[in-house]
Amino acid sequence: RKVVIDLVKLREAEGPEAEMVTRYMSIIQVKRQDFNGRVLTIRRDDLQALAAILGSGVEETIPRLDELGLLFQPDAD
Amino acid sequence: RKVVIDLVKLREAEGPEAEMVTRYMSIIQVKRQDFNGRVLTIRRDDLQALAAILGSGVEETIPRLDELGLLFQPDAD
Ligand SMILES: Nc1nc2c(ncn2[C@@H]2O[C@@H]3COP(=O)(O)O[C@H]4[C@@H](O)[C@H](n5cnc6c(=O)[nH]c(N)nc65)O[C@@H]4COP(=O)(O)O[C@H]3[C@H]2O)c(=O)[nH]1
Ligand SMILES: Nc1nc2c(ncn2[C@@H]2O[C@@H]3COP(=O)(O)O[C@H]4[C@@H](O)[C@H](n5cnc6c(=O)[nH]c(N)nc65)O[C@@H]4COP(=O)(O)O[C@H]3[C@H]2O)c(=O)[nH]1
Ligand SMILES: Nc1nc2c(ncn2[C@@H]2O[C@@H]3COP(=O)(O)O[C@H]4[C@@H](O)[C@H](n5cnc6c(=O)[nH]c(N)nc65)O[C@@H]4COP(=O)(O)O[C@H]3[C@H]2O)c(=O)[nH]1
Ligand SMILES: Nc1nc2c(ncn2[C@@H]2O[C@@H]3COP(=O)(O)O[C@H]4[C@@H](O)[C@H](n5cnc6c(=O)[nH]c(N)nc65)O[C@@H]4COP(=O)(O)O[C@H]3[C@H]2O)c(=O)[nH]1
Repeated sequence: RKVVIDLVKLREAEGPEAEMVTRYMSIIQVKRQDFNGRVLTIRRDDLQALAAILGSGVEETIPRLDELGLLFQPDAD
Repeated sequence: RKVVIDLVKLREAEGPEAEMVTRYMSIIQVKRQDFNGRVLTIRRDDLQALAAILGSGVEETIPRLDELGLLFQPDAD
């Protein structure tokens, strides 16, 4: 399963964790010059960095992103 | 500088090195489901694997790909 972040939901999210995820995603968007603005798929390896940012274990990172409503749901619209 | 392979030129190229580069690119294309068919940009880290395939040092890989005519030239058409 790929880690696909919903950038629309990320912009609407509030709180310190959402802010940190926003900052991490911005760095990747700028490195790529990827301004599609809807979704951003990151590397499996990035879960390690996100876990450190969110203060969770690597295996809790995807559930935490899901709880925050930040994972892209392809069938949700 | 990104390593951008010209897939049109790769299809026209002949010889054992071109065949090995073709095989390596196919693996990446299938992993990504990326069938744009024109260009494929690979990771800097992949130069190590390509060097092993081409039997060159890592620093000679880009010049070798260039000699083989496989690097995408944005202003060439
Ligand atoms: N579809 C696809 N294409 C891939 C993949 N890996 C590399 N590429 C392609 O290869 C280019 C160079 O990758 P890089 O040398 O690792 O250099 C990358 C890398 O250092 C960093 N980067 C970009 N996206 C990510 C990401 O999601 N996570 C991390 N950790 N770094 C990233 O920014 C540099 C530039 O990125 P791009 O402009 O996107 O340029 C990327 C992209 O066109 C992949 O798994 N799937
Ligand atoms: N801009 C952007 N769009 C995203 C991202 N993640 C998902 N998508 C969207 O969802 C499809 C699947 O993306 P993928 O898993 O990265 O899989 C992609 C990717 O591996 C590769 N690809 C497509 N365009 C590029 C590109 O400009 N550069 C590189 N390096 N790879 C690309 O081809 C595959 C198929 O692409 P598509 O079906 O045309 O379209 C993409 C795109 O519409 C993202 O981080 N940024
Ligand atoms: N060595 C190498 N392996 C490659 C390359 N392209 C794809 N792969 C492998 O194939 C998996 C799926 O790639 P994707 O569909 O493009 O799906 C990718 C893509 O949508 C995005 N991504 C990762 N790195 C980059 C990057 O540097 N630039 C861009 N634009 N997107 C990236 O994150 C998704 C998941 O990445 P991973 O978990 O790393 O998982 C990647 C990686 O294991 C490549 O050029 N070189
Ligand atoms: N993971 C993911 N990332 C995406 C996707 N579409 C675009 N991107 C990201 O957004 C950047 C800009 O894409 P672009 O200008 O639409 O358009 C791209 C595209 O038209 C073309 N291109 C270059 N390399 C590739 C490649 O490996 N595959 C594909 N399909 N197109 C590529 O050149 C431009 C610059 O490409 P990049 O340097 O790779 O830089 C890409 C890549 O980092 C996607 O579907 N998935």
